[in-house]
Amino acid sequence: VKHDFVKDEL
Amino acid sequence: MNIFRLTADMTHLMSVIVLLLKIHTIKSCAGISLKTQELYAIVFTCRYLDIFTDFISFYNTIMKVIFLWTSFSIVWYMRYHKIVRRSYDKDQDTFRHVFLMLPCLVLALLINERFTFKEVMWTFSFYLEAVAILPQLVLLQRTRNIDNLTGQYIFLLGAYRALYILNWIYRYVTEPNYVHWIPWMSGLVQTLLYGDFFYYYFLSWKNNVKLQLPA
Repeated sequence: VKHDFVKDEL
Repeated sequence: MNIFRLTADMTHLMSVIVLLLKIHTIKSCAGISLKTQELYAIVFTCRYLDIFTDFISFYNTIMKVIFLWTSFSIVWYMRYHKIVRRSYDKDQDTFRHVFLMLPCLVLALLINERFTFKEVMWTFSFYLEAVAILPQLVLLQRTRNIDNLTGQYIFLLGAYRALYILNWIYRYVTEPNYVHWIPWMSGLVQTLLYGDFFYYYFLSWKNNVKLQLPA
């Protein structure tokens, strides 16, 4: 599954 | 934001503060690898390319600015500050950037989530961060006397990534569709690299003796 991931980590 | 993630970020912040404290108050960067610091500056530059394009939260933006600003200032102090730079062990800090950067770049070009410039740079930053500590660990092994601040700095840096692993587990369990292999795998490798250091750090702490790594 391809997720459009929110890059909320640092 | 969960407690592991917040603690991880705060630990990361503390590691930077400890290092800046050493630089500002003792005016010394003895035992600190400039190579590692330069790699971190590259890591954060490549990872935070989205700072102007994707707004996530005030916290997120502020932290990005802090990590970018501090990583570049540390490099500046070590290279150019007229007192601090004298304490830099140039002859001991011989690791070549290119040997770490090139394989990471190739790997990022091959294994990424999407083949776009920003995405490859983001992926590259994780691969590079995983190994960026290596010049520091090599320098540490060569330096017989590890002062307290240097030891604490590296301990906090390692603890930060270990806490991120707990954060990932927590998020995987609590958030649907939270799967992120690239940070997971590189984060795991990074944490494992600290294993040896952690072992001797705890040993010195337990026995209340000065930290020394075996030759």
